[in-house]
Amino acid sequence: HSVEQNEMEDLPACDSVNPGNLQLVSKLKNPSGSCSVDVGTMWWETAGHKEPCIVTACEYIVSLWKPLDTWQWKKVYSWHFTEVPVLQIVSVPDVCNLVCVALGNLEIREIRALLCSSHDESEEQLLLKSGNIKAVLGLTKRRLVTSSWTLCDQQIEMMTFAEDGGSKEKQFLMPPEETILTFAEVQGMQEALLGTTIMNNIVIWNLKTGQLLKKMHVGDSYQASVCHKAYSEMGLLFVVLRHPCAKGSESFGSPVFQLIVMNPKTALGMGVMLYCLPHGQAGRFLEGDVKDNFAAAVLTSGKIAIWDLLLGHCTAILPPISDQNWSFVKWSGTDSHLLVGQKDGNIFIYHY
Amino acid sequence: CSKADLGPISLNWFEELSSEAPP
Repeated sequence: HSVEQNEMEDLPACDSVNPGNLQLVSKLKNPSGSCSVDVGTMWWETAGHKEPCIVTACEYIVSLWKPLDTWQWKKVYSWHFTEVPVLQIVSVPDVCNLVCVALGNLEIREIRALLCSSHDESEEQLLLKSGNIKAVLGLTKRRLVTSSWTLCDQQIEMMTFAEDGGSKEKQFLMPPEETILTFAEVQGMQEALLGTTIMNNIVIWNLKTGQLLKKMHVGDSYQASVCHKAYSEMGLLFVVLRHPCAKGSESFGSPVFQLIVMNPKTALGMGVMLYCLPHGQAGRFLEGDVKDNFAAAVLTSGKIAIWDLLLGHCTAILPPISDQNWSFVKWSGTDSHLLVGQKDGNIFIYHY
Repeated sequence: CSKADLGPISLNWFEELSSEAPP
């Protein structure tokens, strides 16, 4: 296979593009030519040496980049797709040498595992699931959960991978009556999983038993909300949702994320905090990622905004570089970096 | 709104809901 090295082009001056606490450390250019769609991180192990790698996705090519010295990257593997384009990278925590991708046009039609054969180092892909897939999430402890519809039933399926990304176990979770749109892990509770439904409810599963534990309505003011993160504290469930209808006209600013608290025993909840854009900044949520206490969002203005969820305010705004709007943002799963990308294949890595 | 509006709180909500829910 070919080994390409990214060009370390002249990086833009830090002062002009790195507001707040963001420090540009590296850039890689995905030269495939087609539209970039996503970025992610994963661990890759060769000869007992584990390295944090970057995965980039264009419409029909997914590439694995290994680190060189001094923050440069080389492309070492590429997986090619011919019929169905890539929609998103699905990283699976706690597993080495495996990353998953969701393929489809508008909706997910396939989930594939991307591997590399250890004996001849050739790229392999394995179809994990196909059909009318609504949601997918990689979970801690090498697990992957999907929701899909057959003719009349919704299936919620969890797969568990072996440590080397190999053989897998399957388990079904009890499906709710409503279509699941997204999943979120509950931080610190490995056996709990949340789902947000099309009817504006949050459901909780016990992943060990597959039981559906509770359905909680999040209220009509949170319509079509998507859950990004949850944690349990003092018997209450705190949930970070993206704000569904942020408008610049609201008097308190433009909310992009919101924190709500729910009592899982009573299914009662209330709003705790809105995470708004600073005055003078406009834009609605396009896509985003939440990790630990930090949320990042690509806005319709083409900028990226970052919030400290504990402080409650926006801590950095990253304007477009070279007049190219940002199109995706991910927190690294292997360290404390932010990966941001443009449609033309430029990926920038910031330390935060 | 206050914490009281959320009703009785249990630190063991996950275990309790698991024992109450259908298998």
